[in-house]
This record gives sequence, C-alpha cells and structure tokens, in this order.
Amino acid sequence: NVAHGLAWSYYIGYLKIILPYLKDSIRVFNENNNCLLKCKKTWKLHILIPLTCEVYDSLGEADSRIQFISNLPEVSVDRAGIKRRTYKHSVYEVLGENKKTHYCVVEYATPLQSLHAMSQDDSAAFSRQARLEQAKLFCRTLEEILEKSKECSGCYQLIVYDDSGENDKHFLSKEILRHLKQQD
Amino acid sequence: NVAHGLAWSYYIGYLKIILPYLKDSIRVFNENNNCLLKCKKTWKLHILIPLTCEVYDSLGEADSRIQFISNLPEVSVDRAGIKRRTYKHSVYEVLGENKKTHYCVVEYATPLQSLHAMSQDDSAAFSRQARLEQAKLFCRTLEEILEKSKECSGCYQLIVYDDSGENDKHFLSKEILRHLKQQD
Ligand SMILES: Nc1nc(=O)c2ncn([C@@H]3O[C@@H]4COP(=O)(O)O[C@H]5[C@@H](O)[C@H](n6cnc7c(N)ncnc76)O[C@@H]5COP(=O)(O)O[C@@H]3[C@@H]4O)c2[nH]1
Repeated sequence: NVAHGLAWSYYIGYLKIILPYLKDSIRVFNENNNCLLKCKKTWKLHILIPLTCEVYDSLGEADSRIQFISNLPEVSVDRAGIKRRTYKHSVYEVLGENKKTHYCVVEYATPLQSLHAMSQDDSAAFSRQARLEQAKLFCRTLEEILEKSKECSGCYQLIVYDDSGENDKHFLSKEILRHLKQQD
Repeated sequence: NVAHGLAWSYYIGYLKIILPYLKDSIRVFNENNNCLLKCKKTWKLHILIPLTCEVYDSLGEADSRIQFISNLPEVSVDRAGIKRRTYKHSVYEVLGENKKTHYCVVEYATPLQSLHAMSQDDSAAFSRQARLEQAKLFCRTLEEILEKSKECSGCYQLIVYDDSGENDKHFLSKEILRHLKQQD
C-alpha cells in the first residue's frame, strides 16, 4: 500500500527529525522579526493535505491571499551520507475576509506530489480513483503515527480538505484561517 | 507494496529533480577544487543500496577508508510551499588497498532508512524478513524506472550489496572502488 509507506517515510525522514526543533526556530525568528508569530498556540507546523493531491510549489499560486514572508532558520543534520543536509520551513501571511492579516508556518505534505505524479504515469500502475483512496490512507496513517509520537506532540496541525470541484479562489486561505481560529 | 511507492517517490521527488543538475555542479566544484573529480565517467551520483537497509548517517562510520571532502554547490527549488528548498551531494575520498585515493559523489538511498525504521516499529506491521524482500523490490523498481528515464540517463550508478554477516571493516570502500573501476 503506497500511501502507508509514504506516511511512514514522511514521519521517519522528516517530521520526527524537524518538529522537535520547531518552537526554538520560531523563537529565534520572532526575535529577528518583531515577534510576527505572536500567538504561541500557532507555534506549529501547519501541514496542508488536499485529498486531490493537487500541490502547488508556491502557496501564492493556490490563493493570492497567501503571501510568502520569510524562511525560518535552517536545521542542519548529517543524513544517509549527505553532510549537513538542511531543512527549513516558510512563514506566510494569510489575509482574512476582514482584511486582517495572520501569520503561520505552513506547507503541503510533499508526498502527495509523488501520489499525484504516480497516478499520471502508466508504469506506476495507479488510477485517479485509487489516488483519492491513497490520499485518505496517507492521512489516516499519518494521524495514527503522529498521535503516538512523543517527539511531535503539540508541534503540528493537519489541515485536511477536499478541494475537488472547488471554485472559490480563496478556499485555501479560508481553510487555513478556520484551523488557526480553532487553536485560539 | 511499500517499496514500490518508496522507489517511485525517490525518483519523482528527488532523482528526477536533481540528477539533471549534477554534471554542472561537478564542473563548478572542479573549477574551485583543483579538478579533484578528474575522470568524467565518474561524474555520476553513486547510490548505495545495502540490502540490510543499514544506513549510516556518516559514511566514515561505515568504513574508515571513506572520508568526507566537501559538498557540491547546492540546488535550490521552490517545492510544495517551501521557498528555496535546497538539495546537495557530498564528495568523498575513498582509499584503495594500494593506498591510492579516488574521489566520487556518493550517498545512501535515503528511503532504505524508512524501510529499516518501519521493520522496527510494531505498528508499521513489517518483519525483518519482509524488509529484505522490500529492499530487493525497491532496487528492482528503481532500476526499471531509471532505465526509462531520459532525465537521469548516464547520471547515476546503483551500488547494490548484501552486507548481512559482513565482517570486513573495509567492505564498503572496496565495493565502491570495484564499481568505480567498472566505469573506467
Ligand atoms: N538524499 C536525499 N537528499 C534530499 O535532499 C532529499 N529530498 C528528498 N529525498 C528523498 O526523495 C524521496 C522523495 O522526497 P519527498 O520530498 O517527496 O518526501 C520527503 C518529504 O515529504 C519530507 N522531507 C524530507 N526532507 C524535506 C525537506 N527538506 N523539506 C520538506 N520536506 C522534506 O520527508 C519525505 C521523506 O524524505 P527522505 O526520507 O529524506 O527521502 C526522500 C524520499 O524518499 C532526499 N534524499
């Protein structure tokens, strides 16, 4: 089951490594950026999981109300023969309906891009219907792993949404803000 | 099948992206490093695939005859919401039996680390026996994908080996050198 392996790889090769550094990275970022990320309850990695697996490389392309601000300080780790492999997250400004600006650390779950590409390549043997089931399996598996993980506790929020047939140009910013509000 | 998905993800999310930049990165590295990587036939990414999935984060720990020299210039790409995510490879010096030094770009296939961790976690539902079969499936799937890939043609060499029960402290350096010689 492809999605099961991708969820494990995403946890073992990424979240388990970087989430323990996140709050300190945000603290350093705030010292140098006028305490932009004020609310400590949002000191988390917000992980976008679109069930269509449609992942944009730039969030501004998905929704013009989302703007890149800056990257957090990098984390550097020797991994599998690569010396000082680096990991970073991006801070975004999200504009609300009332023109109020909110800031958060947000990114897509990258393995969904692999699921999408596999559903388009014949030899990967993967239909579009199977892709939706795999996206849901990815999400369920990731939730189960993260709930049991001490290293990651309180450091992430999954933002899962079905954007198929979505016509609202500002669907994503509204979805992110809805989740940020739930944390306040 | 976990390994099938990991091989596709490794190709789509990494090799397909970075291999096209490799020869230029090596060219720039050589200009700044006394043309250390002389032989153009070794201007490839040498990918270590231990069938035991035992991956060391530092190659020198696997074999003291392998020493880190320097990293190649980084490649920077906007990916899935991360601005300027960076990719790099490490250059190593490998000492031969005759004390002759060889240089190459080498690293482990990262997904094997996930396979290894999955076989140790009960909830991943993965035995050690299954892990060996998955490692072989990873290898076969990756070979098939890479043979059909125009982007990656001539840019890689897979170094597959069974190191279970291996007692030679310098097994890895010898294995790498054996493959480098085949290219001359
Ligand atoms: N050697 C090596 N150097 C790299 O820079 C690199 N980047 C990816 N990979 C491997 O390629 C495959 C596809 O990567 P993808 O990004 O889709 O999934 C990645 C991605 O979803 C997440 N992740 C890992 N590193 C980062 C990162 N720096 N930023 C964001 N996400 C990351 O966690 C997954 C597993 O990572 P790895 O377990 O390191 O192995 C990956 C994977 O097997 C790499 N391998």
